[in-house]
Amino acid sequence: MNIFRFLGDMTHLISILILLLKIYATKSCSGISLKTQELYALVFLARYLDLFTDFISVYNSVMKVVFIASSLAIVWCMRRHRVVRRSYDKELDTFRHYFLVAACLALALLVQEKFTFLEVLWAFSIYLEAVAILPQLVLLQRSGNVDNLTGQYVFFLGAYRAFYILNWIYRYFTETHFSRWISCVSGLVQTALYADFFYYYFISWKNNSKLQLPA
Amino acid sequence: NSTNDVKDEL
Repeated sequence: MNIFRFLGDMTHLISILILLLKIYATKSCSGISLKTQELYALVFLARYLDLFTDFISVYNSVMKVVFIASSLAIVWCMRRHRVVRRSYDKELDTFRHYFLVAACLALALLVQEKFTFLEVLWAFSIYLEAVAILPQLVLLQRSGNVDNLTGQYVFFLGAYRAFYILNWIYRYFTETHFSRWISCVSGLVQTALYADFFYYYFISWKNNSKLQLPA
Repeated sequence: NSTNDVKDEL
């Protein structure tokens, strides 16, 4: 564990807490893409299958449970909660995310570290996480104005993988045989997808204005 | 086995 990875995990946790706060405090999920939340639930379920087979540390196991439980709770809330689900922008959240799942599964079958069930699913989860934010970014552009909590949620979600890139650079230079090129390439793509959001987020922060994404 | 085999990252 190094500081970059720890900061990345904390930033990721903060993004989830902000989303839970928004949904709980405002009893609304307007501006949030259910499809992105479903993709994240799939990412965590596919990646943390080793939760019961490989014990790495208490921290690692606890965080995996928190990520799986929170992502499923958010999906349940947006689908079933009688008050929250009424505020879901169903007509705006139309990204065909099934194509993302199919493409990532196909890529994972072609490119993975070892052709085993767990490794293919792990690579699938890494590829899917890189593109999971797309429905959310499309929804933000369509819904025009972005409320503060939603903007902060997306910002921290983008920042977490940027910390992980620093972690991979650090591990590359400090550990002899560290080679996580699948994670690194996907992590770079993932963070790059946030580039324009970060730009508009910075502009809105500098001008102290409302976050506006160009349609 | 080497660290990079074990998926020690979240």
